[in-house]
Amino acid sequence: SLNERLTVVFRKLKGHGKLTEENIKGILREIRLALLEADVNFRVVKDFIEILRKRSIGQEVLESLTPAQQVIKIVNEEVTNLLGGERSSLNLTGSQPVPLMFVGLQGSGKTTTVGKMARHLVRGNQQPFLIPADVSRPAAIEQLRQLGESLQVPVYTPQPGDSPVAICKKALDEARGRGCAAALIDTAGRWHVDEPLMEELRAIQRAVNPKEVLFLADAMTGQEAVNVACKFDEVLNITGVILTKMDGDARGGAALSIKSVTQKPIKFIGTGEKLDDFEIFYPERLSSRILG
Amino acid sequence: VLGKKKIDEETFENLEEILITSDVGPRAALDLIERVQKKVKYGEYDKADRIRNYLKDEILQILAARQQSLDTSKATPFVIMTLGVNGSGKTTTIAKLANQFQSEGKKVLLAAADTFRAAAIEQLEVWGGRLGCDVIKQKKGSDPSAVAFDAVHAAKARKADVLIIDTAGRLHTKVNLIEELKKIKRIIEREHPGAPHESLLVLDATTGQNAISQAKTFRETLGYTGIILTKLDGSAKGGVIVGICDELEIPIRYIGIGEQMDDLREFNAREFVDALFD
Ligand SMILES: Nc1nc2c(ncn2[C@@H]2O[C@H](COP(=O)(O)OP(=O)(O)OP(=O)(O)O)[C@@H](O)[C@H]2O)c(=O)[nH]1
Ligand SMILES: Nc1nc2c(ncn2[C@@H]2O[C@H](COP(=O)(O)OP(=O)(O)OP(=O)(O)O)[C@@H](O)[C@H]2O)c(=O)[nH]1
Ligand SMILES: [Mg+2]
Ligand SMILES: [Mg+2]
Repeated sequence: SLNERLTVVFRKLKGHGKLTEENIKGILREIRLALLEADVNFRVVKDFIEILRKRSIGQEVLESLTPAQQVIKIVNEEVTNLLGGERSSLNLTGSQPVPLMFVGLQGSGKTTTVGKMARHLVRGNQQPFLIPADVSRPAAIEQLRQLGESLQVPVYTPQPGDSPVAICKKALDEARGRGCAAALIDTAGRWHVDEPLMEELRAIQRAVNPKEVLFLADAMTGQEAVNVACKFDEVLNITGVILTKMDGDARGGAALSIKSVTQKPIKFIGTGEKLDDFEIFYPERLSSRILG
Repeated sequence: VLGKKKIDEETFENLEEILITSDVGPRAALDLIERVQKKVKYGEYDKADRIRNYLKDEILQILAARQQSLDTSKATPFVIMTLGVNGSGKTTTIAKLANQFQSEGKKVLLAAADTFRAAAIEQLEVWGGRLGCDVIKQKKGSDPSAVAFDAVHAAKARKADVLIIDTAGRLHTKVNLIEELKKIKRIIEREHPGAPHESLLVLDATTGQNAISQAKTFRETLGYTGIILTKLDGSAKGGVIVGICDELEIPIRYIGIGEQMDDLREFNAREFVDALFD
């Protein structure tokens, strides 16, 4: 782990008196390696190491009797700060049904997470309405229908041939008629660089005015996480991020990249395939996981 | 002399950035750079293009050794099983493989052995319908090994050339789910000795260093005979496959380049390396 590696680095430096710029370089190299291995974006790591460098040549490390502990403390603080900020909850303000949109790359966990969010809302006494707006993936509509059925939550039945925008408009009307508190929109997975499909998301957004546009990110995403999140944010002005598949052993550095670059809050995490594998996000836990 | 050293450092830093941002990983990147540094001759340190080509060649050597296509004529029925983490593209890849084999004149049978996830069976059935290909299935929640059992028998009875078995996505860290895969494999082998003739690990090209953990863990706990790298049609380069090839020496059969049934290509090391440096 980074903790262990830094302790080894510092042990080698013991008895050399004050820490020098050279010592700091060695320490920062270890931290850089740990972050890159955790999939934090190359550029994000560069900027982050610079922040760390400025803090580690400061009094708190150089004057400390336990510089290793001090550096580790600083790294943890900076990562947690980057990941956290104000604890962000779901925005369910405004007239009901409050539309919530779920977007992201292919296979990132959107449909399953719509189900998880529905269960979360039911437990909070808010009746959700599910809207399957993915008309391209085979059996995507059926997938959401089955999830809704398992929760005994109503799901819109799209008319064959209807576009995603038409589906959302009609579904929202039905949700309103049913008196549902929230309308959850499942969209098809798509590349951030697919302009027509990104425009389709914009069209859905313009048509239904969602209170939340939640970007789903797979915890194991690599270096491209930054570009993907940036593009989705640029096109839609996302309101939050949900990290999925956190029950694996991916370090999750993509989260740090996404958060630091978009500044949008990570609101929830997916921790399994069942609909109750859904938790509120805690930055300190992810911080120690990324650092390894 | 000082100026020369600076150019040399900058060239290697730029190359390291290309490798890392392509998900090759920092240790693998450093290892590759060091191998290249040994090759660069004294007078070449300011020739950035030549150094870049040394690096490309180094990677090409690693990948070309793993460019081995699949030969389904080795057995009848030739049984293929897909495996991999959730959402990596297994089911869609099966449709692509079926399409490929059918275009070669083979009779293909599919098995919907993901009996767990919502609409997994229906998803494969839609593809079967589009391909004109039968899908062996049972009720949702049934034992995937039972589906595999039925499928092997059906493949023999119907004289299918290829049988492709879809399994549920599972994280490599879930021991009980790995056990489930082992049982499916045992049943297949028991009903058709030698089968599955190919077990394909389906890896998502947008995945970072965790792909190495996936490749290693599936290898240690279960074993597989080929890799398919999907979603290479986006911006991700799939560089993590370099380290995987170097260490695990498992063939890369195909790449997935889209969501339709003809979005499959045989893995080509040269094209892959060129794309890495695009
Ligand atoms: N282990 C684990 N699996 C998850 C999690 N969230 C989703 N999955 C699984 O990931 C796979 C993909 O989930 P989907 O909900 O179909 O993903 P999607 O984003 O809707 O996919 P597309 O619509 O094709 O883009 C499924 O096997 C899910 O069960 C999670 O938090 N942990
Ligand atoms: N762009 C692109 N999308 C792909 C590719 N392969 C699969 N997909 C998409 O990725 C998503 C997940 O594909 P699936 O085939 O359902 O993946 P899976 O591994 O079977 O998922 P689970 O069974 O839930 O684990 C779907 O939206 C597919 O269309 C590919 O090569 N390129
Ligand atoms: Mg979906
Ligand atoms: Mg599948």
